[in-house]
Amino acid sequence: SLLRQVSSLLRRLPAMESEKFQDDFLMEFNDTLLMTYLAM
Amino acid sequence: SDSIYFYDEAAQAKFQHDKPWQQDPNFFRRVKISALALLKMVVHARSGGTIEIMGLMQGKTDGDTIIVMDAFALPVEGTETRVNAQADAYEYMVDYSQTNKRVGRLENVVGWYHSHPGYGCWLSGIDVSTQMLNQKFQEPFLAVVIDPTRTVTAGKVEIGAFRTYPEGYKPADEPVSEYQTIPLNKIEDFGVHCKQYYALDITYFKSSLDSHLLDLLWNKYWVNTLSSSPLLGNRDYVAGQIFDLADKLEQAENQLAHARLGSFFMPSQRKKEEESQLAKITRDSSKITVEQVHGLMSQVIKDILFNSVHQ
Amino acid sequence: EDQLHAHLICCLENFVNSSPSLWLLPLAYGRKGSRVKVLAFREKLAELYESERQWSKAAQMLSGIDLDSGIRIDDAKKLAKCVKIATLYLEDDDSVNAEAFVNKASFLVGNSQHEAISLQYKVCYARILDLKRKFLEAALRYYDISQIEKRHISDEVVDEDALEQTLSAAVTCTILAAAGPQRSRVLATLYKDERCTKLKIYPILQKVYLERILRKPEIDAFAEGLKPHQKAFLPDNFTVLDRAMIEHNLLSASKLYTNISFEELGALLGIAPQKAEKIASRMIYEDRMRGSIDQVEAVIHFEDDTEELQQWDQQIVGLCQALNDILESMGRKGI
Repeated sequence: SLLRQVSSLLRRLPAMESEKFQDDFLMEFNDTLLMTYLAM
Repeated sequence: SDSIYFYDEAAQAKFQHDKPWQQDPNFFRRVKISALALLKMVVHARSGGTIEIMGLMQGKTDGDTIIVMDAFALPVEGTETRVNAQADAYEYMVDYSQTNKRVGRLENVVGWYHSHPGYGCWLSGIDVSTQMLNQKFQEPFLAVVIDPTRTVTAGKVEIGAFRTYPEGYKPADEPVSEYQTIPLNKIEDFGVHCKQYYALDITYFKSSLDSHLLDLLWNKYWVNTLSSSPLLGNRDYVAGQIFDLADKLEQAENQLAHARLGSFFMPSQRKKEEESQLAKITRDSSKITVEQVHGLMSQVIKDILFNSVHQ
Repeated sequence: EDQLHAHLICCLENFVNSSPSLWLLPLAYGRKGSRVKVLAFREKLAELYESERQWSKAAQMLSGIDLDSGIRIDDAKKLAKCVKIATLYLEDDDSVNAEAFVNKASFLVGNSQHEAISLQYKVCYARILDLKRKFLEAALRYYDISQIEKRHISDEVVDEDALEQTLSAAVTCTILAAAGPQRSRVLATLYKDERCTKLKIYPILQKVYLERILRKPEIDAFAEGLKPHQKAFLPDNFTVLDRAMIEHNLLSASKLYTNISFEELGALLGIAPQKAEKIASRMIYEDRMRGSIDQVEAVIHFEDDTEELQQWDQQIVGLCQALNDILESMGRKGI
């Protein structure tokens, strides 16, 4: 049962893999870097 | 270790009788808050969102320390800038205190707490007058302020404990308080009253049962740490902070421009003032940015941890 | 009145002849009865019908009392009569007649000081909503009644079993209600009420609240505890229960899958693919589920208005919990 649990855990990776997620993630990434730049 | 939870009624009565605080306006210097009271106050403050909330604290005193054992919310309607305990809150306070005595909870009310969502822990004009009134008739009495919004951003509880000086009292030395960003629209309220009160040192304590329960919740803690996004949760607050920063920059710039037109040789005092104002703005700016970069770092780490593994 | 009078006397004599034990019935009523006597007759006859468990007849007998004009009856008595008649009709699940008297009572209950009657009025009202399949409203009223704190109302004792049955009725009606945000809120309230953990129906409440798919055996077990009207057939030849369960499972599937073909969705729900498409389109139209249907491909795409980044955090919570569970079970096994 342990091995089954481990295998189902691994099967859940990667946690998120959608195009929309990538867009949102990079958008947030750039916003924060822009803010850092402005602060500088 | 749980002896702090024992209530010595005789000692408290003697302390009430001696009234040592009357000889020294700075008599109380420390506050000890129980884990239970802290949790209840923070949860209550966060439940209010951007609306201020208010509640009372029960506890006792030990020398120059006020010990807060428990806290309870008051049924008052807060707004963005005002929390006034309505008449029904007074009735509620009396009922609550009497009911407590009946069930063997002997601690008295030792203070009140309220929240400043997003604008830091200090006492406004209304807070100072409320606290002065309480210190006149309900000593020993403490004022605690919690900022639930900054708590989320900073990842630790933003909390301050204060006591006011008697009317007209001039404190010998400038009370040293940790630097914090005060929004432009509140700076005046802050500046006018900041010398009428002083901050106490806050420490926390928990019972053996609290320790056991918090250990049981340990996995909730690390799961929450890994699955939270400070960047997501506090967007409005950060946007408000940057907006406030822009306002302050503009104000500083106007003053600089104004000064340049006025006279060629800026008096050194004036120059120092400008610098300290700009220095504060720079400090605020780097504080906001550091918090954002921390948030971004956690996102990148989470991305590497949870999204880079492929079947 | 005289004809009615004669009719009543005749009914009484029939009763007396048919059930000799009723000789006890005091035949003090002579032919010279008055309005008040008619009232007394009716009440007496209604009592007898009630003792014979002929609920509707007892209700009809009482409903013949002219409450509005003539005899001077104060509001409290009128209210008591209306509630009594509605209660009797409801014993035969006759919501139409019962509703007429509950509506009459609703004008009087506001000023009533008699808590027991007010409580009975609330019970009648909830049962009528239940019979009319307004399950969510019925559930809220049942739940409200089940939260009574007093155990003595007027000179009557509030029965714990009755309260438990009312709470159970609230859970049943919520489960039968149309799936959607409102039902989810009531489910959350019930799920967090620790009294529900003691109910026989709790396992299914838990699965419904946690939006898990319900299997046929669980649905059949739940069906055993339903009342006839809750198993009645709807115009589309599905029962109330079928519809509630299919919609619930569809909503659960929308939390599990990003998209699914109607072929597989039909198999999952145990219905024809066309039927699944029809129900899904209605739920999307009524804004009880978010998604879009590609009829060419015969696929439904579920939408979740949670932001991607927040969904990511939710996935991470699930991953961490699963990891924590593995570590704990390894600890328990001494590995």
